[in-house]
Amino acid sequence: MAKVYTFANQKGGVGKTTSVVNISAFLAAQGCSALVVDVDPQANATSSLGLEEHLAESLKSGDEATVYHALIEGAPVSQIIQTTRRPRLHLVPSSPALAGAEVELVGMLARETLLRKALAPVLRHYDYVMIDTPPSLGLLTVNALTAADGGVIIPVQCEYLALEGLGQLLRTVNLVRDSLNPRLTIAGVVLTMYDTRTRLSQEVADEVRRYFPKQVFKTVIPRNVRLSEAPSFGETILTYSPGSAGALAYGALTDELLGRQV
Amino acid sequence: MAKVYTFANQKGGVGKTTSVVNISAFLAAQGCSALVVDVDPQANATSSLGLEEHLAESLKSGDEATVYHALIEGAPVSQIIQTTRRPRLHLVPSSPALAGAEVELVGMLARETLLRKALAPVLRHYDYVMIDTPPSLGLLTVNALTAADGGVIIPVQCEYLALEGLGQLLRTVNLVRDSLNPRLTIAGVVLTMYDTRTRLSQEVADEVRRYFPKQVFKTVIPRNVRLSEAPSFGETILTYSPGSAGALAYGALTDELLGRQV
Ligand SMILES: Nc1ncnc2c1ncn2[C@@H]1O[C@H](COP(=O)(O)OP(=O)(O)OP(=O)(O)O)[C@@H](O)[C@H]1O
Ligand SMILES: Nc1ncnc2c1ncn2[C@@H]1O[C@H](COP(=O)(O)OP(=O)(O)OP(=O)(O)O)[C@@H](O)[C@H]1O
Ligand SMILES: [Mg+2]
Ligand SMILES: [Mg+2]
Repeated sequence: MAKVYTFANQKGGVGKTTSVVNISAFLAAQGCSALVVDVDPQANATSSLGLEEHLAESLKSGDEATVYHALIEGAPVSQIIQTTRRPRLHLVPSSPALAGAEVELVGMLARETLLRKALAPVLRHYDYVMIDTPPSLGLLTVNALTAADGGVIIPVQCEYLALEGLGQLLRTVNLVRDSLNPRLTIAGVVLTMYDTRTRLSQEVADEVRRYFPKQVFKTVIPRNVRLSEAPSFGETILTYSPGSAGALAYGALTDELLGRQV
Repeated sequence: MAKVYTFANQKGGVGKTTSVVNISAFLAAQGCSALVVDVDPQANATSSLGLEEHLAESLKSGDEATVYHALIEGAPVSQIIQTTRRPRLHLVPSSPALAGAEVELVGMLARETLLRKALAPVLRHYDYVMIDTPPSLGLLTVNALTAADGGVIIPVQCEYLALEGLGQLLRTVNLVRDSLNPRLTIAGVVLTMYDTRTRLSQEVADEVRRYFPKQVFKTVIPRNVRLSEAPSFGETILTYSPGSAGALAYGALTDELLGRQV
């Protein structure tokens, strides 16, 4: 039975997609089977995993089924899952059409539980399900939190403005735990884009460790340009630049996550 | 009569808030009167302008009026406007409560025009109104686009993933122009966080200039740590580090924007 993790933080550009894609790649490389679920209308996880160009085109035009069809039309996820270039790493793709789902979900029955129900039939085929979310705390992210029995992983960029929204994020996590998913815990907090050259990174990291005393991963992800180059080739860091500081950090983070499993 | 600019891009962390706050500071320093309108529930523009601590606390708890009250309860914006430490620079603050507005707006009459109507009575008191938006294309951003008679300014981070969503953003701008605000133009595209050390920045910049042949500002904002430090002191770059590369770039960008006025 798969462990389902959701990566969430409403602050934009903090490394949610980069973490989902690269941790999943390391899990698959170690022999685990991983399913990435892209619940962001920007579909960055979908393109980062290099879905072939022609498929990417048809996703945009609406011919291929995406997570939108699973949520709004009840299409079976097993028919939406795509394989990627890497063995044991599968993807439920997204597309810009998902942007309309936030409003469409508002009037649907049990709207917060639709993703959880859609994923249930495929959990037994995977060791891990990793859900990427948009930078907001709307119904798409709430769906992802409701599905996350393994817990939520919170990437926090080592920047001052990234500290601001953590209180709101925790309130939302608590609300979802109380009324929708009693098993929702904070599986971990990942410090990202740490820049050793600036004092600011250290100050923010210290502040985050005070705020989440037990949950911050020891592994800190440094700012590393290889991580931002990899998606333009549709590759993960593991195949694009395996010896880079970014690859070493995500490798160590994956090991640390595996070590936290109960 | 004020020129109203909205800064929008659904990709997260691309420099929307940093651009609104710092361009507004340069406009005020040059003798113009500027009103920053924070339409993001993260309220990063509000905290970047150093709203006194006690005020920031009460904003979070809900005692003080914010843009939420103007949109959802019809409170007059003139009663919500706050002054900041800098002369001629005023603020309509936001707070986390605004996150609920996305859903509340769905059922309201003429919901996309509520911000435009709320701002109308105060336009004659300012030379510029600069609207910051959340990283999404939902009703809050649509409200901001509907209000933006001066046009939309699109910050684009010089990263591959930031290219992905531009098509969707343009479709939304065209939709708003066709059905809500015929005066909505693209006032400009700002390249941000340009890193001279990486090839990626140059490639992305070239791609953006191909995509928006006439609208990309000549001034490129470099990646500069002073810009990310300033908000932690509640200061703009102009007072925090006036000689930094970030300050020089935003000063030049402001001059370029003024030069484009018709
Ligand atoms: N450690 C890192 N070092 C350098 N660049 C990084 C790092 N992590 C992510 N990036 C780059 O920074 C940008 C933001 O990261 P990413 O898109 O993963 O964040 P996100 O939280 O998913 O953003 P959004 O809120 O828009 O969904 C991307 O261009 C990415 O390639
Ligand atoms: N040119 C720059 N150089 C270095 N850091 C920058 C620059 N511009 C912005 N930053 C920092 O990068 C982060 C993202 O910028 P900012 O918050 O302005 O983006 P945004 O688009 O408003 O994000 P969101 O989508 O969450 O609203 C912030 O921590 C900010 O301080
Ligand atoms: Mg993302
Ligand atoms: Mg912002």
